[in-house]
Amino acid sequence: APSLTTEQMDMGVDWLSKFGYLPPADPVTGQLQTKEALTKAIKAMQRFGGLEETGVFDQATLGLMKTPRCSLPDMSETETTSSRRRR
Amino acid sequence: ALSPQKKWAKRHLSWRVRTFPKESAVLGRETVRALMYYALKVWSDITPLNFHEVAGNKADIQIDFTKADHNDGYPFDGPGGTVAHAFFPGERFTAGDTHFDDDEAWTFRSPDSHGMDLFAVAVHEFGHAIGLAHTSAIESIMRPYYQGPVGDPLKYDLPYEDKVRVWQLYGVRDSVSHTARPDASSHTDDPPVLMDLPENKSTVPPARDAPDRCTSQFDAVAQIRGEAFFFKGKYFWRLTRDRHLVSLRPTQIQRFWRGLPANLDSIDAVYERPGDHKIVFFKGMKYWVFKDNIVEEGYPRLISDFGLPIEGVDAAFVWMHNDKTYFFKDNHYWRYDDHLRHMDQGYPKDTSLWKGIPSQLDDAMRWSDSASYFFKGKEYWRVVGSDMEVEAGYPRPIGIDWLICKDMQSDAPETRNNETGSQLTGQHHTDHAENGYEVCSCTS
Repeated sequence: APSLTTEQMDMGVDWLSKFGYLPPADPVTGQLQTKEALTKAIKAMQRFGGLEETGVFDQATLGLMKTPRCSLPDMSETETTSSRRRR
Repeated sequence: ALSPQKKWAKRHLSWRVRTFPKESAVLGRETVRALMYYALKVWSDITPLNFHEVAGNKADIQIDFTKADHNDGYPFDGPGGTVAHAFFPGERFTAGDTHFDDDEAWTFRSPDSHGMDLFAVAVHEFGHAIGLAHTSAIESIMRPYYQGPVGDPLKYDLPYEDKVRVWQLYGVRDSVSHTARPDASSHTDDPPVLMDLPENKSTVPPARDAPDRCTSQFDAVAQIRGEAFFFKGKYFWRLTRDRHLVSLRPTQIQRFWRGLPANLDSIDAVYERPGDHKIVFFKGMKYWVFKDNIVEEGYPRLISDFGLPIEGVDAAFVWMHNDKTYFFKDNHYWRYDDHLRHMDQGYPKDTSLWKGIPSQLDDAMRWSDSASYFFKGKEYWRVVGSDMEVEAGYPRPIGIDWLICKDMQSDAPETRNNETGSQLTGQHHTDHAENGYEVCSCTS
């Protein structure tokens, strides 16, 4: 996939957090998302959206992220944090 | 999908559109309210939930059109992006509340490219408001992404996937067959309610010649889109699906049923045609076909189209038992197949085959209790299901049972004791109209 701009990466990470695929970055440590968590979150979003699970912000994924949608998250807090706990 | 959400403990939920789209060029307030009504009806048709519109700030489901950050933790983001959201049941004050982004171009019956179909988004959001979360199922209305218009609100059929999930929350509404698969199930028989209610009575002063509903002998009576219409002269009264009179004052036929000749002084018979739910009016040897409340091109035509004699008809109704249309004139009746559009063989027959029914009827109609009702003078007769014999205890007075008349006028037939000799025990509505009260009923 063509290399992403920082802006696209930031938009993607914000989007994943907004709709429940990524737990928000830890406000205390400011700990950023691990690469593995990000890949996992992208795959979950692609699965939910019926896309091929590449684990990267490819064109189809960025396109779907721009589609008008409902504000409510697709994953509940519990699900996101439980997957982190499981890890 | 998200883990199953909370659900409403109660079954009767109130709703209200608190704020409307500000700049909408295409959606007036009445259309927005009607679309909300139909989007909620999608869910109440198949579950034991009932929605009713209220005024004031106590509605369970408060609906707002708002923009950007509106202090609920889900700020909107201008045109596109996030377009709406709703709160799940059980979330304290906001439970059920539904917000639409007023920066979107909300449309109704427009092609996809012209904006956001309000009905489609509202069905989705009300799914949240009753407890459904997002799902990845391709067919589902609860997918998080906007998928364009879903067609005519009056004919919309929920994807089976969504029916199953909401049945898991609330169970099935009695009248719904939950075994029918979407491919096999015909569209819900529930005929669409006529969208426009007659103008607000208070803006139209009653004319001098308006008839009195408690002393009238009606020209025609019909169930139209689930509601009852009583016609007299140039006027009619309307009752909602649960038999509530919409207004004590009759409405002028001409003001609602568009396209009848201005000099028409009364109607002979009316019925709603099975299949396409169009409405047929008869007067003398002519008839008119209406789509909703507007007459179609090319009418009036002669009733010989049905194979009926040109003397006209007294009564017309569709028997729920066989979905055939019955026409009555004097002491004869005909059976017509509206699906094949031809008269059945061997007719006319003598009305005495309908035991207990008088000849020269004023009209007849089917009702949502699956019974058939026959009207003549100020009385009516009831025939249950597939019987052809009047039920015991009839005739009964139309005014008391249907039109909130307290005591029939002196010249009306006295309230006879029925066969068992007991005093008539019909529903007694106290009619406050005389002493200054206005009896009114909510119809949505």
